[in-house]
Amino acid sequence: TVGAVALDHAGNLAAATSTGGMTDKKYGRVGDSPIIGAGTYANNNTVAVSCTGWGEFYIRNVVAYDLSAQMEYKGLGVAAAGQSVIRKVGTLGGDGGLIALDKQGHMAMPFNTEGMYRGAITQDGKIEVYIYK
Amino acid sequence: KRYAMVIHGGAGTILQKNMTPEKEAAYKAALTLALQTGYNLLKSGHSSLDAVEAAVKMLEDNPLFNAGKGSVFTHDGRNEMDAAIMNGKTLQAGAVAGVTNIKNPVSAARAVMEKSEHVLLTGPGAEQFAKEAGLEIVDPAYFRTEERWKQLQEALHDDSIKATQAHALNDKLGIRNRDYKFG
Repeated sequence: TVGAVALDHAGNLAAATSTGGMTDKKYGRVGDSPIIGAGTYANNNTVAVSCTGWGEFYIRNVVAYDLSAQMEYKGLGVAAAGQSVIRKVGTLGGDGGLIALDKQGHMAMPFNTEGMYRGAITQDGKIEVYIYK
Repeated sequence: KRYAMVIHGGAGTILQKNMTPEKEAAYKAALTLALQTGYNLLKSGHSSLDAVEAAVKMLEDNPLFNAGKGSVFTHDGRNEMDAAIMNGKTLQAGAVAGVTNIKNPVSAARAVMEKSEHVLLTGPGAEQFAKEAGLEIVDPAYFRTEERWKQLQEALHDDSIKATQAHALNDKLGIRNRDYKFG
């Protein structure tokens, strides 16, 4: 799975996710990536989110929307909301991660696996790329 | 710090001991290029939608990642891909699922968002819509990589071992789970 979230000069947020799914999957199984609110979500009032991991847990927990809702209704910051939803997934036995970018340009990249291919670029062009914990 | 863009290439059992320096460098170069591509669009006044679509397309085209070229295989040896995109300003969204011949599924998702009244299209219908929307259609063989094919063979081999064990166990217990689902 791959994904991106961005904030443009007009203050608009966007999110996109694309995936090949799970090896050896059967019966037309679909994960969270194409499910709006589960693996992909964007709302100018809060945050843009793209998820990766064990899709069934992200769908059941509506992870991408839940992160936005925790920011909107509980006033959490993007990092705290990101940790909260990844913890929920882990508690239920799922694993994976997500990337999130809020309307002020704060970002979070939480995950509960050994690693996640991830990167970010600041508004003045500085690039950070990571793989391991 | 204020960020303009964040990307990911998937999470999982990614251990440094299993990674060669060359492969690690290739992953980091791919992520860096995707970030720079999206950022350049933002700096030249393009929308965040354009930026995320461009970055994801680059990662779909790179066989290192499980999306587009380099996608994993289903049980019956096909590549079935999914994608979604969402506009934070209008809350419009587009998605495709279970597609096998669209070169860039994320662009198909954007076409669904901008050229249809729907949000999610699946399978042959989504492929028909993408073709009519003018997206690049490729032979499914385009998505294949030897590494993913080997991963499927290993999974099928594991399945057969587990199946035997499960059947033996279930036979002893007197129950047979016809299609032995494994988590």
